Amino acid sequence: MARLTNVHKTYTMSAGNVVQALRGVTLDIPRGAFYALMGPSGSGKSTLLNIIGSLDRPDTGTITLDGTDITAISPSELPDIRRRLIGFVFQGFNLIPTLNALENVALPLKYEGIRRRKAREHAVELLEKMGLGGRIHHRPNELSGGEQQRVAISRALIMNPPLILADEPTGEVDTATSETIMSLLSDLNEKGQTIVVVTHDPFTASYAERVIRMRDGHILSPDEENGE
Amino acid sequence: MARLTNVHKTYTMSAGNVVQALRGVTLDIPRGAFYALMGPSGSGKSTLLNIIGSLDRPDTGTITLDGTDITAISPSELPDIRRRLIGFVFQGFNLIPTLNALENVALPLKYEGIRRRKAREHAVELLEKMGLGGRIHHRPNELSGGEQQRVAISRALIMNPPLILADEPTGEVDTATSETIMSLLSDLNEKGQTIVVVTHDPFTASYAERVIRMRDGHILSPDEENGE
Ligand SMILES: Nc1ncnc2c1ncn2[C@@H]1O[C@H](COP(=O)(O)OP(=O)(O)OP(=O)(O)O)[C@@H](O)[C@H]1O
Ligand SMILES: Nc1ncnc2c1ncn2[C@@H]1O[C@H](COP(=O)(O)OP(=O)(O)OP(=O)(O)O)[C@@H](O)[C@H]1O
Ligand SMILES: [Mg+2]
Ligand SMILES: [Mg+2]
Repeated sequence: MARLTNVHKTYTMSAGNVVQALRGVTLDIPRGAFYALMGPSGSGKSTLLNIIGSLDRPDTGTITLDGTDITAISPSELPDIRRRLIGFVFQGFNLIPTLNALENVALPLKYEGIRRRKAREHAVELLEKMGLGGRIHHRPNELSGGEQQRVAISRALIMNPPLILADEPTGEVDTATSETIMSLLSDLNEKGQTIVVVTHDPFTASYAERVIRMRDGHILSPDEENGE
Repeated sequence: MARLTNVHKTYTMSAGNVVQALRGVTLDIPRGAFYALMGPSGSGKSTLLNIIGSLDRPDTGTITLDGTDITAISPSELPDIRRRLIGFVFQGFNLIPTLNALENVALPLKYEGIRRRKAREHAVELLEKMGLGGRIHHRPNELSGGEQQRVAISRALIMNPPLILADEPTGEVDTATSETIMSLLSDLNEKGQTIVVVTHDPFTASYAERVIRMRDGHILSPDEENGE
């Protein structure tokens, strides 16, 4: 589904100092995989997820999504690939402040020209699964942190994307709500969707079939993980 | 330090439906206490913290801060009380996007007219304690989620406020970084600062002397917590 080969990403600050966020990442995410990505704050997880999701470009290295080398094609082709393939849950949610929960979740469907009533039903159903049935008309600033998080998750899932990239989807919620979110993701994975979840929470990571650990822009080999 | 008596807070939506966020909260936070506040997403924790911090007003009930009934005084007096007494870590961080980490943290000091060099030294020291020594010139959008969180925490602590109100201060960070944050708060508590931390994370809550649990806008009695 996604394959990264020797991906490097460096940020250069205006003062000239340099942050090497990814230092040669090679990773294969097979179709139907359910991976958790863990590591210290600042180790490069969000950067890696953004690059897998084509929201950011590596400096060197290649990324293949669903067979297409997205580092080789024109950037103008990326939005269509992204829309077709990927549902992204952002660490900061990125909800549209002027739209309510229902409108935020239905937005990708509207873009696809799906009939308004059908889009609305699908969005309501998903929000209810997330326990937000009573909050669908609330705008983001009328929602709690964990409620905003669940709206962001719902928006990412509404198109049943083949690849789900979730950056800390349970960071603002209690264990019971985490369970609701992660079992929904497990169900989708059983139906064939590929899932990568960045998380700091071992309980959340336990739903994945495999945990990938990062440190300082590197993915750790199993030996490195065990402190060798 | 802070005392709430029968505090109610209701949000009324434009469509007329009503959300009872706090349904009669009575709570005493003694000087020098270190409390954790836990409960399901949407149960009213942030609303309660905002009201304790005078950032929001209850509909009914009283709040006393350091001996002053803040529900009885003119709202124009609140900013001074708040600045003198409270350091607030927001669930959404609320960093100023155009300022870098150092400037964000030094901002409360500048407001107090503290000499610029002294303010800068104090801010750098705190950021280094938070593991952000190499990131002080980064703006928020040049920081990871957990780095932004630590900048928000540093800004709240920079004035050594008597009362620290922290809304999910470890939601975006790994366990080791949580430990750094929570042991810093423990040190401050040992020196006499009063601390209330809202959290979903039992590890974070374990640093507190007492856990207060909420559900549906209520604080649970110990019996209710035990499911009686
Ligand atoms: N635009 C940028 N300019 C400079 N440095 C950046 C920029 N964006 C991120 N960084 C740095 O790159 C490093 C990796 O960032 P990233 O957001 O990938 O970390 P992360 O593993 O997701 O951390 P967290 O767990 O805190 O969310 C961080 O140290 C961060 O300061
Ligand atoms: N401005 C508002 N208008 C209407 N309802 C609101 C508003 N702000 C909050 N609410 C509702 O009040 C309830 C309590 O919100 P609050 O932010 O205090 O919850 P919380 O316990 O902090 O949740 P979380 O753990 O998800 O952060 C939520 O159900 C939320 O939808
Ligand atoms: Mg991140
Ligand atoms: Mg909250």
